[in-house]
Amino acid sequence: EKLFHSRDHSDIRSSGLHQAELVSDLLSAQQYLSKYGWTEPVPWDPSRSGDIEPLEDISRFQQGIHDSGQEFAEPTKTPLFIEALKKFQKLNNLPITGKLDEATINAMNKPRCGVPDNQTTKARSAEAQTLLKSPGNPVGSSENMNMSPNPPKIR
Amino acid sequence: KKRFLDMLMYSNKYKKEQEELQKAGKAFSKKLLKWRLIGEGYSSQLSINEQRYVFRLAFRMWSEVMPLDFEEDNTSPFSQIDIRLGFGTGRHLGCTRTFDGSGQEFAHAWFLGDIHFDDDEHFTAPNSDNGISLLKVAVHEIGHVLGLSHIHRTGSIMQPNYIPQESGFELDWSDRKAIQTLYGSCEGPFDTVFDWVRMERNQYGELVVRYNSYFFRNSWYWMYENRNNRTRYGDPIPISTGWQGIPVQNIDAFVHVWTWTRDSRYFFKGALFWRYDSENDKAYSQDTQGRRYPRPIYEAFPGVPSPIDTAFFDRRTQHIYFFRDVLVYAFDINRNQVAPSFPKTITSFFPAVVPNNHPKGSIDVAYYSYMHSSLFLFKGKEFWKVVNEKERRNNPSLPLNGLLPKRAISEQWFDICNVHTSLLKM
Repeated sequence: EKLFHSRDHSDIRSSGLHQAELVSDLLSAQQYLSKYGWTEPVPWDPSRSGDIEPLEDISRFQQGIHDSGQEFAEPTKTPLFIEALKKFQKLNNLPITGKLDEATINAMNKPRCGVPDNQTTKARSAEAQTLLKSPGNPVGSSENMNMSPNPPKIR
Repeated sequence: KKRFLDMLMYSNKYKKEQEELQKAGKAFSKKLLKWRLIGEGYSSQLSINEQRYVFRLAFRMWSEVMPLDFEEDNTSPFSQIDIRLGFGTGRHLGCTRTFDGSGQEFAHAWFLGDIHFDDDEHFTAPNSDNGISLLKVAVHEIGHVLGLSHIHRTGSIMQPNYIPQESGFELDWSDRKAIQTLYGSCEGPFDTVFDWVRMERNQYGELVVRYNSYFFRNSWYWMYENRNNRTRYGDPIPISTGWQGIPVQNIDAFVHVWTWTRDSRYFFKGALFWRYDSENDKAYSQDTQGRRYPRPIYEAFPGVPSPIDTAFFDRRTQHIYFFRDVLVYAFDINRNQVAPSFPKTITSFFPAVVPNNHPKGSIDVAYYSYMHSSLFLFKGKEFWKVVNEKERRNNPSLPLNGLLPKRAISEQWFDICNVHTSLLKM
């Protein structure tokens, strides 16, 4: 069982055996960006049968072969990677350096939802695609509505 | 195990339904969605009741802002369950996306489908401090299942990263509009709507008047916060919870007779009426002459038929206006009788400013709003605003008590949404 001492289990500590692999270097950062759709939208099939295509094939990405066919000295520092990194930094209100700095690594290691940030579902029309791409603009809601001014009171 | 997976993944009914929705590509088309915390997917960290309570609250929070109801269903066949929730670790519940252990990914959801939570994460129930709030994650993932993607906007529940929250979180205006883009806004007739006026002393000891707006429907009600453009968080709640001694459902009207000498509040239902004690917040059991409440309407308001559709008190004329079918009756509270030349047709007493743009009769609600300093007549999903004095001064051509063209109630009073009766009492 998970270790705890207090009656309400509030001090429960995970065993530490199953720890998520944290982003720490260029390779793990590029896997993160690919996994959550920052390099290109990840197909997120709605049907439960889960016949989802395997996540974007990283090997093409790793070989540093960009569409233009140029090869790069370090496999992960492709324009695709830098562009994805900048997009990630922009939407997470980080300094847009295009470099894997500490702030970016911390942001990547925050607890998050497993659904990709940029995804396509077969059912989603292209229109939904462009909506997803425009930063900060949720599907259909208009920004000019004033935010409800008051902070939420406890329910 | 194989049979279970087949049942879970490939039942024909489910696939047909999903293809239909996929064609639409947007959202569920049903108005009542069934959900279940699957038996193989209980968390090892919270009691089952705690888990179910959190999910009930999470579904209620969405239902409070959109025209969909959610009901927990632990008995129907699996294929009829719309949203299935479960906890797992690593490779789990036949899912193709493996969890990564404690840290980083804490849950995922399938559009129009299932929600899985990583049980290696330290999920906590509401009001406990450290750990990841299961409620907040559940509301986020339900948002995905309903069709929302990640939204990179401060304050949105659909931000991909988990943001710890000191006190309770709520769905803000933009998240509400985002989901209503997919499902439409909440609409429907009301039984009665009124502003409840209170006398209070401010910090300087001065007597001040405050009011709160209430919307009643069936056996529940909302308080509407005008300055926030939304209902109170956590509404609707049962009438029986907030209002003692009055009928617990289908109130016909509320009237506040408020003059220099009188301050009486009445609830009407059917042939009867109740007087409400504002000081002690409950209905009076009897009047000053010892007559027991509820009393027959005809007894205290001679000449007024019952049941009525609705009613309101006009402080300028000191008349209570009772509506029934296509007629309106003006009751003079000082002479205790229906005023001469009444009843009149509603179309004549409240003439349409734009020809034929008029509710004609069977008015649901006559609501005088202090916020808008205007009387509104509600019928079904729409309202007609009665021309007020200020508007007539600016435009003398407007008729007395003229009705301006109708508008949708949901365009002026936002997000007044039902919740499933099983979620009414949390």
